[in-house]
Amino acid sequence: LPEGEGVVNGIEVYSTKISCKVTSRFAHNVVTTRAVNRADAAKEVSFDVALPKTAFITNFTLTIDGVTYPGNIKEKEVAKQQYEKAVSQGRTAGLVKASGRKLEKFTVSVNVAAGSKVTFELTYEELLKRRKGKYEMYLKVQPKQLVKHFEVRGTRCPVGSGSPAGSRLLCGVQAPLWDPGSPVGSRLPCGFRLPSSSRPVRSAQEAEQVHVPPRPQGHVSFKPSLEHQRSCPTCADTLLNGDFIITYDVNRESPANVQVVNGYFVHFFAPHGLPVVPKNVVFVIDISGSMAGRKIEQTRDALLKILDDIKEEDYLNFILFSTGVTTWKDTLVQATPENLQQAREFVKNINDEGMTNMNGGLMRGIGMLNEAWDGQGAARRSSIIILLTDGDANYGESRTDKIQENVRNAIGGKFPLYNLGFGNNLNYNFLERLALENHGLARRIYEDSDAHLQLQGFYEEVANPLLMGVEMEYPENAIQDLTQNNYKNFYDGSEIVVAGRLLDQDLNSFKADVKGHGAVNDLTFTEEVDVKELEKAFEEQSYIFGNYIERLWAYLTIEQLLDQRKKAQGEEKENLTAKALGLSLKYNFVTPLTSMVVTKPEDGESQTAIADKPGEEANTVTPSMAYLTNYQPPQTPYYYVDGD
Amino acid sequence: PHFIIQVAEEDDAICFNINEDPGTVLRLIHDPATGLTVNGEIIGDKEPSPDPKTRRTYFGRLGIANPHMDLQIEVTTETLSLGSGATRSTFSWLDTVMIAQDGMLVAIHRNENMTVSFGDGATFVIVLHQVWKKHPTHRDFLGFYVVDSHRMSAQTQGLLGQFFHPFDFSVSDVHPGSDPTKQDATMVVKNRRLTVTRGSQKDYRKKSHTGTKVPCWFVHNNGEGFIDGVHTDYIVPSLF
Repeated sequence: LPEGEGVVNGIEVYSTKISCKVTSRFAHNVVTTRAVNRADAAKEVSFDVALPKTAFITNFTLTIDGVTYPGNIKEKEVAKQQYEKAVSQGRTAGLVKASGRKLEKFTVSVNVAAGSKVTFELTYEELLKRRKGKYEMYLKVQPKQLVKHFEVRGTRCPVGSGSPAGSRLLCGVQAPLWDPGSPVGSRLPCGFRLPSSSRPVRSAQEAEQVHVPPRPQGHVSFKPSLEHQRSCPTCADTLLNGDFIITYDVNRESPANVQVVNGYFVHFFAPHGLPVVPKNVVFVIDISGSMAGRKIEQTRDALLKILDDIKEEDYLNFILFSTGVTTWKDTLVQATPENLQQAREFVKNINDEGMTNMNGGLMRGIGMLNEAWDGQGAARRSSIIILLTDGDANYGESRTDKIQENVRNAIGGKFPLYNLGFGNNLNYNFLERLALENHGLARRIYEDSDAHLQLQGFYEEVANPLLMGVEMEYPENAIQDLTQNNYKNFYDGSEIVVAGRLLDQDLNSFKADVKGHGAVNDLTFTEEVDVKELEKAFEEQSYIFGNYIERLWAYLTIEQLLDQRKKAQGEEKENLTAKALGLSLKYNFVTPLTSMVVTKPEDGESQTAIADKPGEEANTVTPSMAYLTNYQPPQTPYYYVDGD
Repeated sequence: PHFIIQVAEEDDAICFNINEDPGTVLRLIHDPATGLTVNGEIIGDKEPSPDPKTRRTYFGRLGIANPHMDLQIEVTTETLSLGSGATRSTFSWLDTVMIAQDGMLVAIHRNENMTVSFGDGATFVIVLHQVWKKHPTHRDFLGFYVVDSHRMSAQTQGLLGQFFHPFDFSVSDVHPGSDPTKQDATMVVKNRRLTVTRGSQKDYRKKSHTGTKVPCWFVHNNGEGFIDGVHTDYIVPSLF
């Protein structure tokens, strides 16, 4: 850089590299930033990374003047004591806190002596989940100043299962490139979204590169030059502020794929070509006063769009709850064109009123599905109940544990309950617990201009069940530590992932069966797994990262233990917590139960940095804003990271 | 495609070829009592021989229809699809899957074969013959085997179906044929005298790659005299 250029407040960030490597849906990301203090005095350098909420940090290191200080995973309480000690000594701290819909923000500040260099390296891992036929790897890129060497590099490493080209990158980067002439932006195979307030990148082709070679490994890179980063030809500030999104799907030759390495296996299952199972769907909608205005409008918009997508063989009904409970029809009705037209009229007239009788609404909806369930006999239909609420129950039964009990008893494990929490003024943990307990899931709907699209998007995810009662079966005497292996429904565009451990490392082969009920028939998919052949194939690809299946198994197990923990109580909860904690510590995952601590002895005194992972409850509390407000440049380097 | 008719009573087999243009659909089985029908569409090599006599043809697409069950099964060298009313399930030859539906059982064995059983009285096996994808001439094709037909009615017709009922044949006057490595003979079947040649064909049900040799008496000229009518009587307009 010319003298002074790219140096802000004495700090030059001369390199930021984000390396994303995806192996069989398991993403391994390393963010490395190198900076130097060009000033005459000690200066603070901040390192901010937004990482997906579903990711677990697995390492964080600081390198100052060539000396690396590694991160150590610790139980949260232990780490907290170190953190509190540091705070009590008046030192500043960084935060890991929820940031937007998909991300958590990891922040750390470090004081760097004059002329010293610092390197931050953060590693996180994530199991990418398939939704609507694609996996998405999402990065938020927002450097605070010009960076001489800035690069985001994505690599998709295929894995062999007897077929070396079994997986391939189907899409490169998909993000609209900002175009002053178009508010939507033009789409390029590889792009970078820039805020509309910025001027456009002068040459998109220079700014992005997509390399998807014919060989199995695929690369995508984004490497803007300084010219591309500048907000104007003579400006020293950066315009880089966007989303880097890699979407892809795998080339799926058969519905199942089993991979085995070092005694651990993972079984991916996503059949296609099957007809959609007709469904009974009940929408239980909160129309209490708090839904007034935009929320009720967006709900109406979403429901109208959903009605356009409902298939004629489906049955549906709407249950509205406020102080009372009203229904569109007394029973489920078929989605004939006439009924759908009536439904549209009904939806258009939904208005807010009264309080929140969630229990009443749910009981009515569940009762209706139960009636249909009992009446349909052997008919092949999938039943789904979708609850949308923006607040806590405050009329009728408002005790959450009682609502849980009522719902659990009423559903009796027959069908899944999906809970959509609209906005922030609700007990999301309760909704999540309620859904998980009934084989469903909870999703937060963010109050924003696209809330109707979020609602509609969720419906699309569950609108096309292809199989019901899916069970993944393995020989009992050969497999142990299996992750969840039965699912109420398999939805088109999603994927079931089951991982486990081989009991006998010398096992030559085993059989993996997947059983499910389709729209017209019962299916059993069988995968003959030749362990030795797979091990050999993977040996040849050990350059990827050898133990990823073991880590994937650990990730999935911890994730499911944490979910089970949400709905458990007493001793069961303690056992689940202990198991999840043990695995988090063993595999170096920063989960809601652990923290990562970086300690550097400094003049006989330990200096501490902590990386934490907030849970969903973090959204309901105000994150600490105290850091850096009382900043006094210390005499010695210091660095802290904290979770909120 | 070549046809093999095993005659258990005689512990012998009779075989014949049907030579027709690619695209032709032949009726293999039709049971008017149940409506169960099996048709096959002929494909040729990638680079067909200019000489019709040496042209090789196979079955590339097979259709099984059971109107009583409102069922259609279409099998190609790429996909296998089951249609039931308006719904259709599609599978690939890379799947190993068992499908149970209203008394019918379909089992697909990855890259090998597919078994279709209607109750306990009719079982068919479709074998996938794979060749090297970049082979300049040959292409993948299908084989069709009837494993069990005892529940099919006496009125069953078709190039295969007409032989589901017991029939007699006798072979005499075995003598060297025009090809000195093979023997010709006189066969009496269906009250007709035919000149047949001793040869062999392969059954690929058990050994899908190498097959098992089945010695048989070969009937010339598209099975003329052995099949009812002439082979063109079995040409139908479409797979279903």
